[in-house]
Amino acid sequence: STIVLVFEAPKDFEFAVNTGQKIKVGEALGDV
Amino acid sequence: LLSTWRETPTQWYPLPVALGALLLIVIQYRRRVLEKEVHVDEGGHEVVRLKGPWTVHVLGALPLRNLSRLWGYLNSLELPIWLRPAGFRLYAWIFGCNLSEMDPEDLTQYASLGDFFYRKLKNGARPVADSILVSPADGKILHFGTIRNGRVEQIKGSTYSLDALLGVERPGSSQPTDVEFPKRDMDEVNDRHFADINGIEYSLHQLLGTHAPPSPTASGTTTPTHETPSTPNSQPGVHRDMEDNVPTPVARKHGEQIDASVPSDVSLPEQVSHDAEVAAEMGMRPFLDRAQRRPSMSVKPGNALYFVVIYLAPGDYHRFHSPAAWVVEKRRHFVGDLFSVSPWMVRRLENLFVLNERVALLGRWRYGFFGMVPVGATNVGSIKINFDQALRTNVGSRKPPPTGTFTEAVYAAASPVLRGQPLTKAQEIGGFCLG
Repeated sequence: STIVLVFEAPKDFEFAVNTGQKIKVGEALGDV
Repeated sequence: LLSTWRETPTQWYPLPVALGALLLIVIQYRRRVLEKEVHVDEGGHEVVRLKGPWTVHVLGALPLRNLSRLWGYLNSLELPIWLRPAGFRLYAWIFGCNLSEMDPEDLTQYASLGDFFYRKLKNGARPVADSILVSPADGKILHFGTIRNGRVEQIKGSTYSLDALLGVERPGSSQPTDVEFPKRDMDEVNDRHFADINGIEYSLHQLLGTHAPPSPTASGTTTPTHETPSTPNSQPGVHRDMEDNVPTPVARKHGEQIDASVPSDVSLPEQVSHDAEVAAEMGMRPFLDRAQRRPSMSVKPGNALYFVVIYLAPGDYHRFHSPAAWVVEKRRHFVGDLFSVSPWMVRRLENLFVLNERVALLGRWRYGFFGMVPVGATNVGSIKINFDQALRTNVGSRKPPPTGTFTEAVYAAASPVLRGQPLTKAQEIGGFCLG
C-alpha cells in the first residue's frame, strides 16, 4: 500500500526527508 | 511427413544488414511514438492505460481484485489460540514487525492475521514532530518533489497526470448544491427502501438523512449497521453514527450529485464554537465563501504544488494518520486495479498510482490545497476511513467502472463552521486492511 500526499505550500517549503528513507508516523516530512 | 522432414535440405543465408537495421529503426520509432501517445476521452481528459514491459501485461491479465478478496477472506479466518503466538511471531520475524509497541501486546488477542495486520500502537509510541507536515504512516519515502505542468513524477523520467490521480469534474456533473435527486432513482427508493443507483447502493437514511418507514430489506442489498437517531442535530444530508456520533457523508455518483451541505436556515449546533477554535488553531478562516471552500489545484502566487509518496511494507503499522491540520472537504473513490505497489512494480508499471483502487481525500490547509491519497494494492485492497462509514472499497460482484471514474462524497455537513471534516495533526484517519 502507498500514500500519496499532494499539497500547496510556499516556495520556501523544504522536505526533511530523502528518497528511500524509512519514516514513522509523526516524524517531520518538511517545513516552511 | 517423416521423409520430407528428414530429406528436405536446409539452406542458410544471411539477411541483408540494411534490412535488419531498418527493421530495428521502425520498432524503436513505433515504441517511442506509442509511449508518447496520450489517449483522451470526449472531455479531453487523459485515459490511463496499462503500459510497461511484458511482465506487467502478464500481471494485468491476472484477476488481481478477486485474488485480493480471496486473500482477505483467508486472512479473516479465526486462528486457534494456540497457533496465534507462534504464527504472528513468525510473520513478525519475516516482515520485521515490532511487537513491543503493539496495543495489546498479547498475541492471543488477535483472532486472525487480518486483525494482527490492522493492529494499533500504544499511546506515545509515535511522538509527533513540531513541524507543519509530518508523516501520515510508517513506511519508506519512494519519491517527493514539486509538481510541474500538472504531472507527478513516479520515477525519474516517468510521470503521471495529477488530474488522473485526484480526478476532475466532468461535463454534466454539477456542484454539490441545488441538485435535485433524479426522479428515476426516487421511484426505486420508494419501492425498496434502498436504492441501487448506477451500481452503488445507498441507504435511504444515509442518502436523505430523514426518517424512512421501516420496510423489509430487499434481496441483494446491504443492511444498515446504524439507524439514524432522532437528535436535535439531525440535518438533511447528515447521518450521525449512534456509537461514536461521527457524521458520515452522502455518497454521490459522478454526475448525480446530491446536496449534503447544511441549509442556511438550520440552527447551528453547539459544535460551532468548538470548530471555530479548531479553525483558529489551524490558521484558517471559518465561514469561507463557497468559491474559497472548494478544493482548487490552482496555486496562489508565491506557492507551489508538492508531492510525496510513502510506501508501506507488509510488516509496517498499517493505519494512517493526518499529516497536518487540515479540513477534508470531499473524497473521491476510484475503483481500479490492484497491482502491487512495491518499489519493483513502481519502477516498471507506468501510471501505477492512477490505475490502482484509491481514495482521494481533498481539502485545504493553511497554505491552500491539500490532498491525501491512500492507494490500495493486491494484498491490501481495502481502505478504511474512520469518519466515512459509507465508504466501501474492494467490493466484488459488480463490473468495475472504467478507469478514471469515481464516486464522490462531500463532507460539508460534518462541520458547519469549516464546511468539511476537520483533522488535527497526527490524528488517526483510517488504514489499510488485508484483502
